[in-house]
Amino acid sequence: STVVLVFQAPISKSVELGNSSSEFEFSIKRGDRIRVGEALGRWHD
Amino acid sequence: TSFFKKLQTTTRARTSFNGGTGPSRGDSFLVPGATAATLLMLGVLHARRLYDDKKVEEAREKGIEFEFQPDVKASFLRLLPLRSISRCWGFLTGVELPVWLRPYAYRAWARAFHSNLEEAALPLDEYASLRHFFVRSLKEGSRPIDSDPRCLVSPVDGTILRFGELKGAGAMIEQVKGFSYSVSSLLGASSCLPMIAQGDMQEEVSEQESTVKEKSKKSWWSISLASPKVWDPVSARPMKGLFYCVIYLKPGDYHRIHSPADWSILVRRHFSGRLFPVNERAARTIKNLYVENERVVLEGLWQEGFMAMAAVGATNIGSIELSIEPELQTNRPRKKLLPSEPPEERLYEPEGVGMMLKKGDEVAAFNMG
Repeated sequence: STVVLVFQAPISKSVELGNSSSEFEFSIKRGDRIRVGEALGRWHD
Repeated sequence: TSFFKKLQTTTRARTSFNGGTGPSRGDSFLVPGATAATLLMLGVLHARRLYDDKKVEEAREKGIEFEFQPDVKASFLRLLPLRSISRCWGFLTGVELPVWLRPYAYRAWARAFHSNLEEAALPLDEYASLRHFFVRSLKEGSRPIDSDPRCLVSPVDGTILRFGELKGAGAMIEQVKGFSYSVSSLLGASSCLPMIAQGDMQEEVSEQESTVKEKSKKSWWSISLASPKVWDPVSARPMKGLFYCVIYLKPGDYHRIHSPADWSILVRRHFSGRLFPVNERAARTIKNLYVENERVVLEGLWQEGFMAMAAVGATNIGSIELSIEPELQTNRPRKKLLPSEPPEERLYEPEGVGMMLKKGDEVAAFNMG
């Protein structure tokens, strides 16, 4: 079984202007084992 | 060993009851012989699976990415009555086991699929069947929820297959290298996925600014989805800041789904599709795997905007049970031959507010069969 999560997350002004950096950052890597409640990603004010 | 000893004692007793005649003596070897052959076959299959997993793991570590390659086995799968097989599997695993056998059976399962039995909420002999054991809940505190308000947590135990930002026309998620599927096909054509027409790119920034201002006036959950945007998935592009994450649950994983954030679920869609396996090999060989399989999509809003979660079933884990809507039944016998039926949709009450869930709340569970 598989779960797919699709969500909007904050992006910085620089992204709006065309730069590639994003305010939301995933804290995972492909192939990582993850458990319920562990962070998938974070963003900063 | 004790199981075999018991089996031998039973067969010996039967032989002596029949008077120890020739034919009954011969028959007595059939049961242990068949059992041993089955166990041997299961062992070989498991060893092969471990070997394949190891190979995939090694390839991933080396940075080798598997490409999409349809094969004969995948085509053959389309001919099989996978839904009936899944339901039959569910029936078999739902058979109540004798109390003495339960710990052995569940320990064997845990050993084969690397489950942690110490986390199970109940003693092993209290799980009446493998199906019951499979969807076991965990001891209090086994899964601490990250309390950082600026983080999104994993809704399940599993392996990260893909993640990233949705960009470009159609908002596509890569299944494997060389094949992608669109998010709108996964979530449903009536989804409120935040997309913009390509011609409106210039207006996007000012539009987003005004949306943010508007949002700050209202509380985030009170934004109604009563008038969804009409868009063309081919020419439309996702609004900036739309992300995705695909997590695969192995048979030994904890199979309950929790809320990844505080959010309000407004709509539930049930796609009664096929039930292909969803393992790594299937993802490499079956096109549109996640779009064709039976799934339940929950869609709503969280503090940062749109959020949707799709729970995709598989042959062995075919039914999805929602704790927020226990009456929903999935993996039902099909009435129509065509797999492309429109999804069954339900709007949660009250309209525009929906069902509020806290980060870490239990949302659903995957059941065997």
